[in-house]
Amino acid sequence: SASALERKEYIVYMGEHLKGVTSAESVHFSMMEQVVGSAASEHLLHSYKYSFSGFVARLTDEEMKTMSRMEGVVSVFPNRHRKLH
Amino acid sequence: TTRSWDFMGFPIVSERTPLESDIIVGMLDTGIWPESQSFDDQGFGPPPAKWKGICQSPTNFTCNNKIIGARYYNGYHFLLPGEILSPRDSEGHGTHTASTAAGRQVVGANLGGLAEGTARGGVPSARIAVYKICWAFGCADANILAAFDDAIADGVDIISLSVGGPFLLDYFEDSIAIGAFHAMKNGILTSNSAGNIGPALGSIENYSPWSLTVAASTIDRRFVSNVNLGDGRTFEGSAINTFDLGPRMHPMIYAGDAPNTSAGYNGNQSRYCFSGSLDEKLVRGKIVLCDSPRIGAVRAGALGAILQTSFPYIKDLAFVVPVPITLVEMQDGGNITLYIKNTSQPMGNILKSQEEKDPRAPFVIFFSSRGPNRITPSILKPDLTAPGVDILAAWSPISPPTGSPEDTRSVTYNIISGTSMSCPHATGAAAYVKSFHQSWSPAAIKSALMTTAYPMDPRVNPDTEFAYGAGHINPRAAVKPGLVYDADEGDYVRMLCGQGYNATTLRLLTGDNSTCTSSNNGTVYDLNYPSFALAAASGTPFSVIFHRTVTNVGLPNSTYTGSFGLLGSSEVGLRVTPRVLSFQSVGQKMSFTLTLQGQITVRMPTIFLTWDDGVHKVRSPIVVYPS
Repeated sequence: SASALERKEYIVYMGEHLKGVTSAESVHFSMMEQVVGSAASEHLLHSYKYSFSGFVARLTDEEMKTMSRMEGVVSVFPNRHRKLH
Repeated sequence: TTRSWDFMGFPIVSERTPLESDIIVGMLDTGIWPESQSFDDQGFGPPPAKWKGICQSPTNFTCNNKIIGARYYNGYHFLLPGEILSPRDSEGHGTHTASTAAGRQVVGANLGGLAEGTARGGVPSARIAVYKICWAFGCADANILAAFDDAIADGVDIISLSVGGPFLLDYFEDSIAIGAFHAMKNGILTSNSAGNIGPALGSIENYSPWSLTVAASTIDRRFVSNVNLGDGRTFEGSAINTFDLGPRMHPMIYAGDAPNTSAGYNGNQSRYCFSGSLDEKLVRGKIVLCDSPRIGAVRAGALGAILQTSFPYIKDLAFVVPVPITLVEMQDGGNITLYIKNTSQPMGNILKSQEEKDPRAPFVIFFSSRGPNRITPSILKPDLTAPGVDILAAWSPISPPTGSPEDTRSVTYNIISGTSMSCPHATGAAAYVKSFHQSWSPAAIKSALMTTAYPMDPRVNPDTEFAYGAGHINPRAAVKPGLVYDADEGDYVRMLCGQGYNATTLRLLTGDNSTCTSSNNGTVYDLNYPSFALAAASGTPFSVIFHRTVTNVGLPNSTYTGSFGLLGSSEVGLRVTPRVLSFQSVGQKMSFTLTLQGQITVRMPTIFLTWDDGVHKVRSPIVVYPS
């Protein structure tokens, strides 16, 4: 269905820094390539690389499920909006 | 803050360390108004050497030696009118929280003459690093995580985050808990607001064990805007009303007598003061009495409005109003209605607000989110409470103080309420403790704040610890707690094992070979937390042992005796073993167990475990409640 193909913003959280990896961004890009294919750079929005590992990506429902099963992924969750208290 | 710090016994002249100016407070919020007097850098030296951040200043925004860093995170969202693509705060909230945590002293701060005094943060000499994560659409998780990622790397000492959402999320699907976890790993305590959806139980929005969760309570200052009637009577109204209508009386009209009939309204509709329901000719220049808290009368040209409300907490907090408005209780509103109905030329006035002393203070405000913690019921949340009601602090002059389009005022200080306001008080207190003890872990700082908190009165706080946690912050005492319940990343990992996380996930979180074994599984009770909570099956006997370790940070040779303070009678048996802890050195650790045995069908009355060496009282609440 159309909604299943619709891309939404997700956070792919991968925990602590990847040990022995020089570029977290390249790891994140490689994961996106595996799941999204040639559109990886278009849909990889931001990499967390200084204090922990993870990235923000636009994914379909199916891609989100695939991503959440990948090695090294702690969780994949939607980019929700919080409110000021 | 012109009253809040004094109210908690933390006067302007408190002991300070020169190292306070090395403390960097990271504010994740709506940005900052850098020209505010609260952030003047006169007298400040260059940023501390440990600072690695930047000042992202696209246009018209510059940092100084007080605001040493600033970044903004907009993701991929369009700006709404009035928003500024820079760390500059067009909302006011971030300026307010930053000045509460670490603003410098500003004499004579006030809002229209109200709450006048010296505004100040908890650590006036500390530096501020700004991470603008919130925009008109809200605060996206992606922005929150990006800010944590940068702030940790930049070298901040404390993180303050006054946002949340009504989502019940696993810790590692929650951006705030994830960010705070990595902050903790890097020695940074995150102070979080509890949430504003109380008083329902279980409404806490930030509940991770490694962060400090702060409830909101009142101070002993309340604002009243009274109503005077032509017959000499006065009724108490609730509002932060800066408008002075002068000494003379003004004509009054009941909204039900001024329907906009040309638009099809009758008196039964206009009495509620919906916009457009009132006849402008009849209300213009008059004080209108409305049967509901709506501002349609002012939009129709009224001089002012008296709004009746059945809201039960009207005397607990007041809101800044954009025009001369005050809220009155229904009974008083009924009397004012009778006066208007039975008087040929009813006259009255709405007085500019006055400050009154509130002898009930402090109590936790109704909106402050309550425990228990629904993700980990055996970790008590909130952790403590701090002032969050009618707090005056710095503001962005381009943002109306009420946010209302009717409000044309530009102010540099504003009075607002929320757990957003209590959180930076705790942040400031945590930074104050850190300035004296720069090597202390986030858990040790949190422990110091919790075990030295002032006891709250359960008679005015029926939700007791679920409302206020360990009690009300007491910054001066927190610097000298005597003992601390310390914890490191490994302790939280062991707790997470007990929570059911598998080794694969934990290894990713920690980046090492952490694993769950039979010896560290099922140990939520044993997280070295400064409070004790047990969710017990109703009517089922239980026997639970909590293991704790305390570190001596007081006198080298000190002997602490454990005792229980009980308010009311308890069906639960309590035992602490050993009852005496004798320390020979600072930094020495000693362990004890707390055993709870019994059976409950209702929540156990408040009990404290207190370790006392004659100088320090190290107090922890014990909460047993039906799961």
